[in-house]
Amino acid sequence: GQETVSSGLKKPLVPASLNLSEYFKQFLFPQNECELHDFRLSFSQLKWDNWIVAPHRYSPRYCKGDCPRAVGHRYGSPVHTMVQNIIYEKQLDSSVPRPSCVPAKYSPLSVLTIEPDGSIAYKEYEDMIATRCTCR
Amino acid sequence: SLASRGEAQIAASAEWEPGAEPWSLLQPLDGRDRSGLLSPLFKVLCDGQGGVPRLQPDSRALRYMKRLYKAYATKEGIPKSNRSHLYNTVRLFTPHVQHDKQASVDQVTGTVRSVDLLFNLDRVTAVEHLLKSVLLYTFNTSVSFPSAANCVCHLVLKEPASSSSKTPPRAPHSVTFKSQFELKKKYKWVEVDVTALLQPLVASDKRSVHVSVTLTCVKDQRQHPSAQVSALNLARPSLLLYLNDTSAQARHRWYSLRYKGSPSQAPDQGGLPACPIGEEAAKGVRSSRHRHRR
Repeated sequence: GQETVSSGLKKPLVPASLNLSEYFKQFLFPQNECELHDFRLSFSQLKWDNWIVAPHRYSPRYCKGDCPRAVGHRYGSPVHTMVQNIIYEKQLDSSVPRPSCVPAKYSPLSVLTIEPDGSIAYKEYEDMIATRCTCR
Repeated sequence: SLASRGEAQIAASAEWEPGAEPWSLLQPLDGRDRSGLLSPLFKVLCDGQGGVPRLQPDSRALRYMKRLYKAYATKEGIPKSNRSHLYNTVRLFTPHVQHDKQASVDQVTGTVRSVDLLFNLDRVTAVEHLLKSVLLYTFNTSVSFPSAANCVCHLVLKEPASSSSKTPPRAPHSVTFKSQFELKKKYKWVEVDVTALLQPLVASDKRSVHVSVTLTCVKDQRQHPSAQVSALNLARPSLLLYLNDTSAQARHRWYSLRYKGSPSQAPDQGGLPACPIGEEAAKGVRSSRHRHRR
């Protein structure tokens, strides 16, 4: 892996004018790493508020970012993820992508809807709000 | 589970016709569009519309269900974990009225109101299993009624003549319930538990319930002997069904209860407490506000 790391370093990440502490902060706090992002939508935006009475706002959230190379306990990733990363980096098979940043845990959502026949339904749905991300 | 086998059945036997809409693959075999959120979501993906045109519900029913929603879910829409009930679906149906005999008022017999109701339960899917059903009466708080009254609710379940010649037509069920209502200013709703009456009907896949309801309320002599009995402004009762949806998309509360280490409670049909939602909801709201302050 030495040669990969160094090739990473070769990229001109820092313009000359930035001071050193900024430069090192990059390594302490990796940029754009896999994490949970907030996203709120209101059903009126989708013009669904004529049949979804509650909740007024729904924040499904989503996962986005790069997966670190040595994925370990921090993401709860299985060993398979590391194997896939090695296949990707060694370019053993060009169709094998780098592991993806995906939701690992969800929480349910209660929805109050008006049915087509005018009856009203309260239902609890599983896995509607992402609460944690993982790499796999 | 039954649901997952059903889904496998759909995938295995579905014929892919050219031009068929992709979400039709998820349709249950009997072709009725039944399953909760998934099919409307698919429909949006396919033709971008926000769902089919809907009949507007009764405003009282909608108010009741909004109150139920607040009692069961947080502002963000997450089901409250302190609820110990096992049902993950509550459906409220407003009736089609066959005929409505006006309330008769008598100083001795009290207020009598009988109404013939027809409930269309088509929206209840095969994977939604009935745990409890109640008739929901709304009272107009402006009635001049004594604070307590004895009410007798008499129900006659009329089963449609069976279409098949094999099963002989049965005499209509006649089941009498007796329950006492306390009318206080803050109660707007009262639930009358009819689980025992409807359980066999819903379990046998019948989706049309025809029932005649007669409610007789007599003032409680002990409290207000001089109070005049006036006509109870009774709205027609709606039907509330508490169901457990076993499909993969539905939340299975017993799952989270089990993993929280508390034994899951098997529902016995009559054991679920029927209590006015107003009182229960108010209690829920009060305790959380208290916690906030502390």
